[in-house]
Amino acid sequence: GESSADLGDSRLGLKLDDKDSRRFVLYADGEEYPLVQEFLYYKSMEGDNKRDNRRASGAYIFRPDGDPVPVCDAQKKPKRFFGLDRQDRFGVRYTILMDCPISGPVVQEIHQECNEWVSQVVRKYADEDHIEFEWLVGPIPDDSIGKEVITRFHIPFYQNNQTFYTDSNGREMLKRVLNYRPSFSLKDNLENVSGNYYPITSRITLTDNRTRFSVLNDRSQGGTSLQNGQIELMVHRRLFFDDAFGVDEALNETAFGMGLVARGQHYLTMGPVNKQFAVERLLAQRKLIRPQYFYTRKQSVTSHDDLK
Amino acid sequence: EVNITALRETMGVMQHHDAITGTAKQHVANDYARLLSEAIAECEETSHEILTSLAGWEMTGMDTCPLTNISQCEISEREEQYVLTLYNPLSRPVVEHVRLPVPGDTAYTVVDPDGRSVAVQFVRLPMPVVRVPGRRSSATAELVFRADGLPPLGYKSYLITRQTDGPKRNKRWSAVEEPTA
Repeated sequence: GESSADLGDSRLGLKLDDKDSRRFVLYADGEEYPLVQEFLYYKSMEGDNKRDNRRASGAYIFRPDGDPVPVCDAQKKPKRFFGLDRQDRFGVRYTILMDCPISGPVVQEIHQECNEWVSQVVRKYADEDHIEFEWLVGPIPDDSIGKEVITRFHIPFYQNNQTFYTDSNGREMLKRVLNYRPSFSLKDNLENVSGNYYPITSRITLTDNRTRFSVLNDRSQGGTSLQNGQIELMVHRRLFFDDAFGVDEALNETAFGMGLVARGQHYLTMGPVNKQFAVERLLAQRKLIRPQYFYTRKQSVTSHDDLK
Repeated sequence: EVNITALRETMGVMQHHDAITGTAKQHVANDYARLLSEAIAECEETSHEILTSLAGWEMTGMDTCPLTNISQCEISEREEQYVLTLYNPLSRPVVEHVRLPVPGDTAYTVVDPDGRSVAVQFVRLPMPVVRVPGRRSSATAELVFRADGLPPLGYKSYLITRQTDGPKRNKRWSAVEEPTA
């Protein structure tokens, strides 16, 4: 009924906060971690590109203007009704359409609508060792304010010592340290956000040497960890200015007269260090090199014998 | 060989830094998409030939649904019965969770290659997914099932049949809202 929204089990599960749809409790191998997952956007820098400090964010560079702004109402109470028939005080029957959670033998899901252009499904398949966040972002409004939308996962108090790991084209994991370059001395990082962004082609990982917290993606994205316990990945951009690096177009792709809609998945894994290497590697293979689907319409096949 | 040359060449074009980073002009990006789409379609013929040779019998009339990523597939939405063949390109057995777009008021059965009924679940599509501009689909739900033990570099086929006279499926999993303007 209207019990709390949760997914999975104590081995790997999530419980949605009663009052704030951004907040979860993450259960991993018998331990509990507070988890905040939210969508935000960086307002894109505008400019005429005539001086360094007036360079616009564009196709070649990511240049945010200030801190990210939450996309969703932080205190929005999660909806949690099934499609149950009810009766009002006048005796009229009506149905409350479920919003979350959806629970069955194969998968459990929580559907979340953030605003008109951001929504997501959080799901956990039975017997799987990851939690899937399927995001749907767009069309980003055509209000002349460039937006670079991110999803941010945050485990407060997680001690990863300002260090995170990103993959190099799906192969080895490279160590990244906030505001640090291994090959030269980084004195003043004028671009505190984009200066710490790295390409994430398959995964980004934090570790406190006891556990590993990773987010895998289904496509290349930019990402970083700007605070301990935090992972952010950029999922969509719509910009209205050219950055004058050569493309000579603003990054403003449209379809059907509107901004593009992007849909994709992030896979969250969490657990002891010694187990998680294998979990992440096998999951990345499964998700990035997925089975191919072929459909054969009904011809002579009508039964299992024909199928055999 | 001939059929896969186009994809080889297109993948070569896609190594260009503009294709990788997204810094191409819009009409060039559109052309990249066209090249990839056409090259993948050419490869499908070869995929069918490979599957036929693995199966040992003629697997004719095979189709793909490249728009399943937006929960749109003409075959799963309209056909009363069809076979779904899953080819595993990895060199180890894998599990795949299949999600097929289906109309919201119909039930289906899924039978695996051993003749066993597979546990299925119907999950309604969130309204933002249904309302995505440009999506042309009657699907308001997804048929979800677990395809176990897909053999390495091999395939498994599932027979999927729409239930025409059986009970409608559990409302709890099928509640859908009507799209609004």
